[in-house]
Amino acid sequence: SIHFNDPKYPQQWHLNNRRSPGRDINVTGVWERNVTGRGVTVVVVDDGVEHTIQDIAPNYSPEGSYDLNSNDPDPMPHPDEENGNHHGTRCAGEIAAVPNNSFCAVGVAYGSRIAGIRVLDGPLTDSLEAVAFNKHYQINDIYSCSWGPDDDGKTVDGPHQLGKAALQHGVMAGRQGFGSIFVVASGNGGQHNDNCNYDGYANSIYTVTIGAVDEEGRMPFYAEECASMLAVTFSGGDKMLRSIVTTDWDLQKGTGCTEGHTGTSAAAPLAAGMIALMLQVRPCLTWRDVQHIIVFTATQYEDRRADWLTNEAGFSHSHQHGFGLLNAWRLVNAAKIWTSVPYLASYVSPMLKENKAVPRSPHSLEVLWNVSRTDLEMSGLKTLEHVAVTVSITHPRRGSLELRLFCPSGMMSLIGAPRSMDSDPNGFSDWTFSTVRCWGERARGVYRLVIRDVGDEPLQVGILQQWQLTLYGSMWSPVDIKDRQSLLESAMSGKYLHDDFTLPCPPGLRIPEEDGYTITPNTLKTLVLVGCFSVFWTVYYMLEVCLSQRSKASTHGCRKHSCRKGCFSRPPRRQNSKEVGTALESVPLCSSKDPDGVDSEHGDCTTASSFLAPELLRDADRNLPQNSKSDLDCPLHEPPDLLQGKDGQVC
Amino acid sequence: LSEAGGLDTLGAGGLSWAVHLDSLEGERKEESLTQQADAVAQAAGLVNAGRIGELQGHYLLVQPAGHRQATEVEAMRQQAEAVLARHEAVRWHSEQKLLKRAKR
Repeated sequence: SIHFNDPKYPQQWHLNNRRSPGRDINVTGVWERNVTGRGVTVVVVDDGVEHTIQDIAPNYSPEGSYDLNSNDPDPMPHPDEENGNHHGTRCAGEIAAVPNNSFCAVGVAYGSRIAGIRVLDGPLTDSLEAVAFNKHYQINDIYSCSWGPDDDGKTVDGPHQLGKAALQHGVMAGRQGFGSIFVVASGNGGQHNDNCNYDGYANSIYTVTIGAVDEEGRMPFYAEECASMLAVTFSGGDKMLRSIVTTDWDLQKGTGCTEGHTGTSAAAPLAAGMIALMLQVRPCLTWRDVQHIIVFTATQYEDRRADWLTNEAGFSHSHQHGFGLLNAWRLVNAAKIWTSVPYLASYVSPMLKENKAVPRSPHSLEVLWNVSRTDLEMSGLKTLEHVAVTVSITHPRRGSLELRLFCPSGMMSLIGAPRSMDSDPNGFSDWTFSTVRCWGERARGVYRLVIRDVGDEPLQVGILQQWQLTLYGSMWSPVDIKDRQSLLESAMSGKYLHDDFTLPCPPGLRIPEEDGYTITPNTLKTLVLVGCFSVFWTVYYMLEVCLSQRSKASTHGCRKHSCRKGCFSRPPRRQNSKEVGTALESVPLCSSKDPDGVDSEHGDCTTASSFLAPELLRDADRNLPQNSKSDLDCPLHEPPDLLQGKDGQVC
Repeated sequence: LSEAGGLDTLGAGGLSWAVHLDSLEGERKEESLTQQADAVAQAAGLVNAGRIGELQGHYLLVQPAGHRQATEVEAMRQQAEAVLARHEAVRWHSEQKLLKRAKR
C-alpha cells in the first residue's frame, strides 16, 4: 500500500524488489505501520553531505553536523579533481532521502534526521578521528562510517589510542548513556584475499560490522570473509547486476541522483537506516541490545558457497555472510519487545607466554587455555558475545600465517586468514583478532588457538611469543538465550507493532556536551572585526566632536572669554521651559566670564554640534549671551595665536 | 581558533602531540586540567590546542606557527618528546601522524 512519487523509487530494488521478491530488506511493512525513523538522528561520517539538495534538506540536522576538515559547522562537500566527494551524500541519501518530493529516491529511514561530519576530505589523525566519533554524541544516535584502512590485502590497522578511547566513550556516554551505535562497512578487499579481522574498526566489539551481498544473494567480488562480521545487506555486484539507487551530489558532474552506489559502503548505511527504525520503536535500546537483535534476527539463506555453521546457541554464522541477511521487519518487531540484555561482563586471561615455533602446514601449533567456573564467578559471565585474542608473533612473512580459534563448543573461527599479498616481515605485535561466531554459547571451557604457516617459501620459522584471551558476554544462561529466541519469534507476526503496545523505557542520563558554547573561529573573527570597527569609529567620532568644538570655541568664544580646559562642563544654568529635562550631551567647550570677572557657565561658544537635533541647536543659540551672537560665525581652524582667550589661555 | 591552528599545523607539516594528563580531583577539575595542559605545552615548547573532543584529560599540543628549517623542526621534536616523556603530569603522549583511510 506504500506508494511514492519519487521517480527512482521503482528502481530501488533493495527496498522493494519486484523482480526478485524477497531480495530486499523487507521494509515496506514497517513503513506501513508508520515506523520511519522519526525521532532518530543518523550521522554520516565521511567526506561531507550536500544537505542543500532537495532530497536531503528537509531531513537535515545541522545540530548534529560538523566539518572537521575546515573546522566550521557546515559539512558541505568540496568539489575535487576526482569528482569523488559525493560519497557521503550518497550514503546519506540511502538513510534518509525524502519521500514523495518527486525527486530521485527514498531513504530506508525517511522519517529520521540526517547529519554529516566531514572528516575524510583532509589530513586525518588519531585525535581528529576521536573528535569525529564523539561529535554531538548526545544528538547523533547512529554513526555510519563507510570507510576504513586500506583494503589492499596487506594492511593491519585500526583505531589508534584516541580513536579506541572515543569509541569506548561513545558507547558508554553517547546517546544519553544508552551508547552511540557505530556502523562500519566490513571492507572491499575481497579481490586481495583481505579479511576484516585485520581492520580494527571492523573487528571492534563496539562496532556493528556489515558486509554486502548482491541482488542474487551472493558474496560480491569485493566482499571480505570475516569471523567478526555481524550481518550483511544488499549492495551492488558485478557489472551485470544492479547497484544501489540513492541521492547524489549535484556539484561538478553530479546530477542529484545516482544508480551506481555500491561496495560495502552502500551496505553499511542501509544497516544504519534499519537501526534507526529500531530506535524509533524502542529508543532505550543499548548498543549491545542492537547487536543482539541483529544476531537473533538475521536470516541464513541458501548459498552453497558459504560455510554456514550453527553454533551451540542455535545461531548460524558464515564467514561470508555473518549471521545472515538483515531483515527490517524482523529487526523492528524484535526491537519493539526487547528488554535490555544484562550488563557487559568480561574475562581476561593472563598474558600467556609461549615462545613456541609455528610449524609449516600441515603441521600446526596448538595452545590451550581453560576458563573455569571460578574464573567467571566474579564477573558473572555465562554466555558469550565477542571473543578476542591478542597475539604477538614474529614471522618473516606475515601473510603466511593462519590463526584459528576454537571455542569450548568446538565452533571454529578463522580469525587470521592467510593473505598472499601481505609480505610484512614484522609479524603481529599485540594485534587483537575477534570472532562473533560463538555468540550465545557457554563461556566456560577450553579455548584452543591453532596457528600454522601456510607459506610456500622456505623462510625462517615464526614464533608465537605470547597471547591473551578476552571474553565478552553477559550473565544470560543458555536457557535465557533460548527463551529470548522463542519470544522474538512470537513477535514476528507484527502483533506488537502498534502504538498501543509500548514497553516502558528508563530515562537516559543527562550528559552535557563540552563544546556547547564554542564560538567558531569565523564567528570570532567577525566579532573581533566588528568590535575593532566600533572602537575605531567611536574614537574617531569623539575626536571629531572634541576637535570641532574646540576649534569653534577658540575662534569666537575665546576672543572674549577665558577658556577652561576640557571639552565638557555642565550645561548652562539658565534654561527655558523647553530645556527642562533635556539631556544635553554636548555642552559648552569654553566657560565664560562676566564682564565683572565672575565666572559663569554661560557658553557663548555654541554648545551645538552638527550631531544635535535641530531643536536642541535652536535652544543652544538661545543660551548664548546677546553680545556674542555676532561672533557665532566662528572661523574654524584659526591659527593658535588667534584662539587665545582674554587671559592668554589657549582654547 | 586554537583547534583550527592545530589542524592547520598538521596539514602544513607541523608537529602535534596528543597527551593524556593525570586526572585531578576537585570542583574545577576541567579548568585545572586545561591549566596543566598549558603548562605542559609551554614546557615542551608547544601550544595547547585544546581538549580532544569529549575525552577528559586528553589534550592536543601543537607546534607554534612559523616557518622552520628541517633541522629546527627535528630539534623541536626531540625536545618535545623528551619533555613529554619525563613530565610528571603526562600519563601518556603520542606524536600525531597522518592516517590512511579509504572510502568503501
